[in-house]
Amino acid sequence: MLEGKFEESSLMKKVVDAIKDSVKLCNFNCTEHGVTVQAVDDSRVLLISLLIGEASFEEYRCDRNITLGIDLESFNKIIKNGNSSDFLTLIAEDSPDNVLIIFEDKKKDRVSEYSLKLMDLDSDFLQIDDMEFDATITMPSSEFAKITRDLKTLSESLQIIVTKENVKFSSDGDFGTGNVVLKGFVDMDKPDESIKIDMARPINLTFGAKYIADIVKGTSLSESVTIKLADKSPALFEYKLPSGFLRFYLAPKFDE
Amino acid sequence: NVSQASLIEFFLKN
Repeated sequence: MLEGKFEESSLMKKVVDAIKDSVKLCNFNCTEHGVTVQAVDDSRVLLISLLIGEASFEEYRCDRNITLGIDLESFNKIIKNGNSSDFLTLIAEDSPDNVLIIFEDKKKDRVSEYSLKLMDLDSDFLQIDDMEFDATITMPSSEFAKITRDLKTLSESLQIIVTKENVKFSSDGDFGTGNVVLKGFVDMDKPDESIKIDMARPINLTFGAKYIADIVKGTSLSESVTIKLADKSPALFEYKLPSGFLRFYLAPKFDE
Repeated sequence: NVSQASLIEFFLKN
């Protein structure tokens, strides 16, 4: 049996918001260590990998591994009904047909209970071995989201160029070009505002702007985002959770 | 011109 209680429903709301536009159906795999999701978008370009660790829950028990096949659009309709500050509890039997979603306000004078029908989904797992990256950038997630939104207005592609000194985000469209250059710096007072650039080898990669626009829907999950890049390889975009992570792997575009 | 790569090219299916 699964019983997981969050101190606030806001975490699950943000997680669903972050992934629902990339994938529609996915299995939530529940183990004694927490909840994991791995899912690939329909075009096989973007992969999400989610870990909500046991410590993200106020109370958590999962005696046996349980798979919850969830339609995220439906789940989102229910999850939006809770207030962000409500306790959120997920309950499922060992071989469940549905999952119970319970919201309680902190005064305990209102309890809302919903049941979501589960689906039997083919799990389509990709094996991701530990990848080696040539460059790692950590920066404020809100800044990355703004850069993505701004440059997406010019072009369907977003180029990321990393040199020793800086990282350049660039777009080249029909009516003009744009770029944003960031240098590394340390903000002692607000570490999350810092920009850290680690580069072993220079990087020049191009990505579909619409996929990166989906990735930055994870912005509310974390103050900072880490971007890991390797030549001619998928990039990794990571938002850290209090215990766990939301990772996006994005395949690059290549010159023909 | 650029073409979009697929993740399948990089990650082997189990």
